[in-house]
Amino acid sequence: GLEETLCTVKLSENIGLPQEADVFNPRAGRITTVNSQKIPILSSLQLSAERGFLYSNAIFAPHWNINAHSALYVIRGNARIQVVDHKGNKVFDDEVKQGQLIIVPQYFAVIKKAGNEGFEYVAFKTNDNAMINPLVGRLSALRAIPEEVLRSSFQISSEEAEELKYGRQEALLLSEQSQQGKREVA
Amino acid sequence: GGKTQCNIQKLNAQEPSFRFPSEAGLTEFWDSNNPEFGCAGVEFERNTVQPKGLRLPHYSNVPKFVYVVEGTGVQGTVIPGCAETFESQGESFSGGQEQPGKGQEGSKGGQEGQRQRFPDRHQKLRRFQKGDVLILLPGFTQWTYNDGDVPLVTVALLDVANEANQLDLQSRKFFLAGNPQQGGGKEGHQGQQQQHRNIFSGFDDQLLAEAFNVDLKIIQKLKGPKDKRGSTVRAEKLQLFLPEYSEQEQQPQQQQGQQQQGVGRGWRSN
Repeated sequence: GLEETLCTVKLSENIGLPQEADVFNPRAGRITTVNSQKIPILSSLQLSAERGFLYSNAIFAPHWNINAHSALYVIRGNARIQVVDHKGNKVFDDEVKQGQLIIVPQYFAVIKKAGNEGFEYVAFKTNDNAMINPLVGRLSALRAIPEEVLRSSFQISSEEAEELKYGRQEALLLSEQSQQGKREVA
Repeated sequence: GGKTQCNIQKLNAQEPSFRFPSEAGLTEFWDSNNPEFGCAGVEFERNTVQPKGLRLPHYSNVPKFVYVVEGTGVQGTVIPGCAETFESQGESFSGGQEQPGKGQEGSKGGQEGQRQRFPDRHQKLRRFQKGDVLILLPGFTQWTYNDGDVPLVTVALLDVANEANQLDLQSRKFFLAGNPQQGGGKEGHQGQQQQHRNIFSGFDDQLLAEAFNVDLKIIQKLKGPKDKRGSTVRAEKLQLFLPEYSEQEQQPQQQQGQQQQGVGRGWRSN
């Protein structure tokens, strides 16, 4: 019965096609992921991958990997990447180019800004359901924290706390120039 | 088993080895270089938060299992992707009329108390008290506020050998605010107790301002380079939106009366 079970196991998936994108912002780019939800055998390997296309000067919101290390390989274009450790030290701040690889350890905060030519990459992650936690935007950790807590934590006014929470309505991929209101209707 | 060393000849009862006082609290660590900690793959810490103290938002690389020894408080845990299901009434503190719906630009000028504000939205808050255990998941942002009258004392086991931690066998805290002094466990043993900065500090101002879509002056405050308050700060006027604080629930008779008026107007039909 192996030919009906193991032999038919799904072992491939195209994550380069635009129509397969899981995250899409026409002003900033798209991301496609492959994880154990799409290819079940990845659960036994504890691996997943992410294919990213950042348009010119777009920003991937600062975030950290919750449950995985990430090995990011640059397919095309370039980007400025900064990585910060738990002491607030910048452990990487450089431009990465086609053919280069950077390892981003689990929990380290990272921000990516595409260059003028855009930025394409594939990131391999050491968890079959890798998750990130963004610091900016609609899905950010700051937006989930009460304004009062932000105000006391950063010693800022209520208005400034509101700006921090709602200054960006986009989720993960941030466009270069945002003319949107501080709290536009979704 | 392969990660830890358990060649122990003698066990010792131990007290905290490292103390880090902050503006409104104290964090104490046991020395995790002692062999029994290495064998168990754990670290241990004790936190004290004074009344009106706020432990700043942070996340850790290891799961924490917390027991509340004394006091009460409010726990905020940010679960990525979850909705902001708690919301304020917007105008509840100014005495004005509530603004229906979001997206309306409020008037920001004028005197305090007359300012129109949007409702604030955030994720669920959890109240805890003496005797409770709390599970703090690695990588999830958390903060704690002591809104009681007595110091909040908690002890916590940090499971550094947990498979969720793919870094080395050492706990790390990544603060989103302030400049907390850290250095428990192996760091402390090596005499590396130092002023850490929050994770925003490592990013460029301009890049952050662009990402947040805010002015540079707010980014400077976000980094807080001169913030010396430590990991637990005083937050006297923190007003959190919890169901127990709801005015409507404090005035059930009034609410009931309003409902009866509604029925009288024929609002029972759909």
